[in-house]
Amino acid sequence: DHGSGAIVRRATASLLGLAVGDALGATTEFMKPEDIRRQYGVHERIRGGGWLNLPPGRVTDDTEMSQCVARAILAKGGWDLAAVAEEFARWLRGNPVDVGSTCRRGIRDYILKRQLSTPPNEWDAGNGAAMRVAPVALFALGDEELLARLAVEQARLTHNHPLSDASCVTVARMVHRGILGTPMAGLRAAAEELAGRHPEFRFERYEGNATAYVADTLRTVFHDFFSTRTFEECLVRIVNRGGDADTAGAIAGAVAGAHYGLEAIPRRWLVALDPAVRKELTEAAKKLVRLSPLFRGA
Amino acid sequence: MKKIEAIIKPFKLDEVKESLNDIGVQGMTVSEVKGFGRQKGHTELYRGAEYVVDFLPKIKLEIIVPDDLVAQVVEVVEKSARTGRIGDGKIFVTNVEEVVRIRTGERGHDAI
Amino acid sequence: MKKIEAIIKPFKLDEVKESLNDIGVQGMTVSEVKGFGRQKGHTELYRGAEYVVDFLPKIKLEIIVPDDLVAQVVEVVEKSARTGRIGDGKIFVTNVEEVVRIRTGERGHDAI
Amino acid sequence: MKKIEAIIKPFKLDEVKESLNDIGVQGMTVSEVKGFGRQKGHTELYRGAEYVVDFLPKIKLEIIVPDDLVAQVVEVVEKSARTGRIGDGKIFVTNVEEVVRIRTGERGHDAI
Ligand SMILES: Nc1ncnc2c1ncn2[C@@H]1O[C@H](COP(=O)(O)OP(=O)(O)O)[C@@H](O)[C@H]1O
Ligand SMILES: Nc1ncnc2c1ncn2[C@@H]1O[C@H](COP(=O)(O)OP(=O)(O)O)[C@@H](O)[C@H]1O
Ligand SMILES: Nc1ncnc2c1ncn2[C@@H]1O[C@H](COP(=O)(O)OP(=O)(O)O)[C@@H](O)[C@H]1O
Ligand SMILES: [Mg+2]
Ligand SMILES: [Mg+2]
Repeated sequence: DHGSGAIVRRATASLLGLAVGDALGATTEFMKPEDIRRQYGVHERIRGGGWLNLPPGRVTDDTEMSQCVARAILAKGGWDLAAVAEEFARWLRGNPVDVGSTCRRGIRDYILKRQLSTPPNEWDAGNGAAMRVAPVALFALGDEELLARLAVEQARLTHNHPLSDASCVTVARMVHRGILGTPMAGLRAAAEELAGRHPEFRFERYEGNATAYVADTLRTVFHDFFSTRTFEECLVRIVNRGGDADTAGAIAGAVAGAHYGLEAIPRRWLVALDPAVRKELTEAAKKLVRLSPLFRGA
Repeated sequence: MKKIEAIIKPFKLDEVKESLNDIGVQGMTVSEVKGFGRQKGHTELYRGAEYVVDFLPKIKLEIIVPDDLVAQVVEVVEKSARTGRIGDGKIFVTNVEEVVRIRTGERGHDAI
Repeated sequence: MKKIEAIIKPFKLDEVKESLNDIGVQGMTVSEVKGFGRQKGHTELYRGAEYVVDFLPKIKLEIIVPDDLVAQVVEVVEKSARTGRIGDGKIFVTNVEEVVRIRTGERGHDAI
Repeated sequence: MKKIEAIIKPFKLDEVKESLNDIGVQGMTVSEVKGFGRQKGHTELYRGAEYVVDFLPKIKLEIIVPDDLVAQVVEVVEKSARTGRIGDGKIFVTNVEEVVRIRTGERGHDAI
């Protein structure tokens, strides 16, 4: 179904899927699979807890930074990198529940030096930029070139590394194609194109590394997304791997949400989500899509 | 990289932490110290006799920052720690040759 | 000579001391400090309400070593202090211009 | 400017402070630390069993001084802190790049 209504629903599913994956994975972040098994059996319920001691349904920096990107676009009615940086700064000052060290450095350098692009750094291959890229895909609907440009621009606020850049573009592309109703093969093509250029991302055989290194995160996401058949199956598998579970969950949720659509997100997870977050993301999805080239007939 | 060490009045800690938070600086190490200087200690009653306790409790902050942020961080600490009365404290800047984040092994700027 | 300062998790002190002992480093000065960073503080119950205490107790080690031992000592502290979880701590290396052993007046390397 | 850090036996604090006072040095920051070195710790009785507590309480002094006072201040601390027995402690001199008096914003020598 490619009607505009269906597109808005899949765009909404992408952002809500991100939040659900974040909240679900936050419980098992930094845990090992055997410890998750011992403590929860199979973790498949939004229960909060985790190292951040969260109330159930609470999201973390993965969703909150995505919200920042969305807010900036909507506030300006278009793309304004400084506005995105400003939203990140406002968020950081508000004592968020967690902030990655690379993200914190980049935002601090924006606050103190008005820096909008961090210098290249071999240690910047973390997943902090890819985890927040989904709103870009909604705003750039219909224009994969614009999508690729903005995906990297927002990344460079905090991360400057070829693998982070490529990951942002690929995740955004997969979300984009999912929302447009492209069959799974189209999403797989994007993942394989990335793995072709960068063997670090090969995902056929999964070796169980769920770290914050962006290649590990995306290999986990790709492997679990392409080897499962439903949104729920994909997310449950991914968050039970532990490691950087909230971020892997958030990225998988964004992609799987875009592909499987709203109806595929288990209702019990949606209602467990922080209501304010659920409301804002639902609104934002609608508005972002309306600003996109596809909807503006550009 | 530099180490910014600040000796401040204890009640100023929260204000200094918040001002640093506003500029995105969160990491620091804090210790309780005793200060001797122009500010006079207080008198204490002990077993019926009055004693001049000549030191004053202070808080010491240690914050490692990249060179290009030193001036701004010093200024933020200075402003937020100041009351204008004797004993406000001091800030020292020393050079740090290497920093390591123990968890990840990251070195240099990536460690702060 | 260099000063190696390490902020570590308190329960790691014995392990770090032993690992340093194993490479012949025995002298050090230790203090109890409070750490602020990404690691979350604990919750405390006070008058029925829950409070997040936002600092964490840490141990600070200060070890003066000759230049040629720095890399090795840093590595030993790093490995023995690591748990891999947030809050493991930091190591700072600063230059020391002079050291004196008070008992004997010895200076420089003879003082450590 | 230099920072003179001295690890001394706690009972020596007053004597060191007075000797420094005598040469006009009054400002300093003091903290309680634990020392590990050649001097052996003491034995403690706990639940009927004897434990060797392998550290010893020490006092750490931190005194920022202008370069031209370093030698003299080091000597004064050395002499007044010495007992001649193991564990007297150590003095470290490190360079300080900037000092700020928080109350007034004075920098450099005017800040000490
Ligand atoms: N030379 C110094 N070296 C190290 N610490 C000092 C020195 N002078 C002052 N301090 C620290 O700064 C604090 C404030 O100093 P004080 O002389 O009381 O007031 P002010 O800085 O307002 O003139 C002292 O309590 C002490 O902790
Ligand atoms: N910039 C800094 N300056 C001084 N001490 C710091 C700084 N950042 C962190 N620390 C110290 O290191 C400890 C651990 O830092 P934290 O951010 O919690 O975890 P991690 O180092 O594992 O990322 C803190 O509790 C604090 O004592
Ligand atoms: N390498 C070192 N780095 C930092 N502090 C040290 C070092 N060696 C000794 N100390 C400090 O000096 C104190 C006295 O050292 P110790 O070896 O016991 O006696 P002495 O200095 O008389 O030989 C120790 O308790 C410790 O606080
Ligand atoms: Mg997170
Ligand atoms: Mg994460």
